[in-house]
Amino acid sequence: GVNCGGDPRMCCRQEFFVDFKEIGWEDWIIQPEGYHMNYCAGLCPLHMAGIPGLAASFHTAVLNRIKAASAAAAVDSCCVPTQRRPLSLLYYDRDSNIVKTDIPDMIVDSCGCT
Amino acid sequence: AAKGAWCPACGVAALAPGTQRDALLALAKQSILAKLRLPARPRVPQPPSRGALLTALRRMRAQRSDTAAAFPGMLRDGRDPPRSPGMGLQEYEILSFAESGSSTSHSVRLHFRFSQEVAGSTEILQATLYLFWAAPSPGAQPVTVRLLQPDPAGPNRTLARETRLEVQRSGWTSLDVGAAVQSLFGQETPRLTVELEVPEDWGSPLPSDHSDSHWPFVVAKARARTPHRVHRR
Repeated sequence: GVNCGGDPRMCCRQEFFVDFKEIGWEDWIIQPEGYHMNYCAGLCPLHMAGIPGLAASFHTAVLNRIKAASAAAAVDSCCVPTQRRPLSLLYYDRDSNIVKTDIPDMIVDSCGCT
Repeated sequence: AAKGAWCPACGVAALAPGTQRDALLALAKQSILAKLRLPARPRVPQPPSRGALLTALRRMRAQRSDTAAAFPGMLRDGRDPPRSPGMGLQEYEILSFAESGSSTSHSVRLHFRFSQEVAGSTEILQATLYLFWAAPSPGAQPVTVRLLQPDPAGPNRTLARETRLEVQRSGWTSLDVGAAVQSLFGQETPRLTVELEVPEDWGSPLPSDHSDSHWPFVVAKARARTPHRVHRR
């Protein structure tokens, strides 16, 4: 995947770190100190759509077959997460119990065009 | 995304930088609270004492290494081996310290509260109660641990299970309370009540000071319930 530079044009991953102290949550979230809420941004022009390895999948292969048949049949392409991982949290719940949980698919590691 | 299609980050890109940051921070809060099933962030917590927390973490680690020795298939730090893909159900580990309730000279009631958000959507995998006995003198002495459950007919509590132990010397005991905690997880206010009774000459079964590192606690492991399978017609 590609990380966005200063001015994202093409599909890329925009890094965005939420510091729990900045939003006043450091008193009830024990660990970690923040959340990498990265997101996907940028365009997916036709020549980038479905390049295997960006969002290699069966879906992409089918799209390539359609495009090969007739460019007019090609559909829009989206810049979406292609790899995500869990966010592990250690926090106090409403009864001041200490809870540890891994929230699946919360952190985007890479983006690609469908 | 295609024009008009909704996606959380697309709209953000069009905002002015300052507004964009605020929108993203709001999105982060909303996303975390939604995944923790919390309507709002919890109020400022009353953390346990440092001594009690360190003791509980040590006992949890000791318990894991015992289990790991018993089940070599588990990973070094006591986690279950990775399950088959698609089994990524969210799991919770909960550490709950006792609140002391009514007491007599040689018995006391303890309460352990579990949040509705977790209790309402998970199933208990295991739950263990840890108790420290401060025996005043060596030699076998009888103590009783009663698990009480709400009485559906009224405000009182009924006996769910009674365990008698012979305590030889001061030390920790752990009891499996998985079934009792699971039975709570369907209730409005999931609260486990435990009654401890010791010989008259022991005095109170609880440490005198709440910040004592021998304060009773429960460690529970829960997993999000599998979503109901959609029956194919």
